Amino acid sequence: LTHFDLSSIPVKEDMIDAEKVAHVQLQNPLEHALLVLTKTGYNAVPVLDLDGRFCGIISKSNIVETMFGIEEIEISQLYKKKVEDVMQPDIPTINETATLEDAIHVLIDHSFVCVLNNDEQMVGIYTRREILKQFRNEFYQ
Amino acid sequence: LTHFDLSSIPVKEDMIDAEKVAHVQLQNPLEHALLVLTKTGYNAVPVLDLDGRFCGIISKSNIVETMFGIEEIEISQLYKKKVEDVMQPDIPTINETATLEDAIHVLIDHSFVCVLNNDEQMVGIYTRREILKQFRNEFYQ
Ligand SMILES: Nc1ncnc2c1ncn2[C@@H]1O[C@@H]2COP(=O)(O)O[C@H]3[C@@H](O)[C@H](n4cnc5c(N)ncnc54)O[C@@H]3COP(=O)(O)O[C@H]2[C@H]1O
Ligand SMILES: Nc1ncnc2c1ncn2[C@@H]1O[C@@H]2COP(=O)(O)O[C@H]3[C@@H](O)[C@H](n4cnc5c(N)ncnc54)O[C@@H]3COP(=O)(O)O[C@H]2[C@H]1O
Repeated sequence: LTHFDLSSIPVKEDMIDAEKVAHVQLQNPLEHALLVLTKTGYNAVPVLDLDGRFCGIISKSNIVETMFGIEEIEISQLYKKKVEDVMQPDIPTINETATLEDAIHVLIDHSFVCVLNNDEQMVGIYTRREILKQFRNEFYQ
Repeated sequence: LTHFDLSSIPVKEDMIDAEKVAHVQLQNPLEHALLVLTKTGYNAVPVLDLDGRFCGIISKSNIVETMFGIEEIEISQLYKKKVEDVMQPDIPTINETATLEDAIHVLIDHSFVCVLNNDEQMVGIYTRREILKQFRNEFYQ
């Protein structure tokens, strides 16, 4: 095996840059968020504030769960509620100076991790697919 | 680094056994499938036939997309359609004698892979989380 040192590989090299990351805003109604998730095909995306700062993530599950009323499926909730009402705020992130060693710990429990600059703004995301490609290339090139 | 040989580690050791895998049947109405997905919290699960044979996977996206009508969100489709109408049938699988080397190739593009016996029945699933734990343990024990 080669000298594959995760702590020497910066996440910045292979992260998905912010401009390619689908996201929603705190104040968007759920119906808008569901449209974004459905159109992009992603199960969860980051939630940002108006300054581009990371606030949490919102998933299809978060939204679909609000539709399940007591007796039947109710879609009225999608028009009444906002992203900030149902999102997950306590999500681990990594700094833009982080390495694959920092990323792998988060990626055990989360399918992607947001990369932030020192002003808490999202500069990109690092995904499980990306780290698995790195491992596969290491073992099979 | 140690002698981490993916081709020598069988998936059977660390796969999630079939009885712990949430799944749905071909003939279930979408509303039932959505309930299973919402209650278990998973974004996608295997679809089996009455003999336990693997038929494909169904995701929250597959179901939610059917709700988007021309003008508005319509939930009537959830009661009219069945799992087999919207599922994804052409999904790669691996045999129960497979190793992590076989699994990693599928896990680059799919968040989990179904493990089948020679009768095409699902005996378990192997997930990205499981392979990432293997990598982390290899690097950080
Ligand atoms: N449009 C598409 N084309 C091809 N393959 C697709 C795809 N959408 C999803 N996949 C595959 O499904 C995996 C899980 O996607 P999911 O949306 O649950 O979970 C995604 C999603 O929540 C988020 N994500 C990935 N790319 C994103 C982006 N450009 N913008 C926002 N979120 C993104 O990161 C998670 C992990 O992504 P990862 O790539 O590791 O893993 C992805 C990828 O392998
Ligand atoms: N109830 C829960 N508790 C704790 N963490 C949870 C969780 N549900 C999901 N996660 C986390 O989110 C990841 C993506 O889940 P997802 O449902 O999109 O994608 C899942 C799901 O589609 C499927 N899956 C996993 N376990 C399953 C099971 N017991 N039955 C059916 N499908 C399962 O395999 C995919 C990859 O799973 P993986 O474990 O690698 O990755 C999981 C796990 O890290």
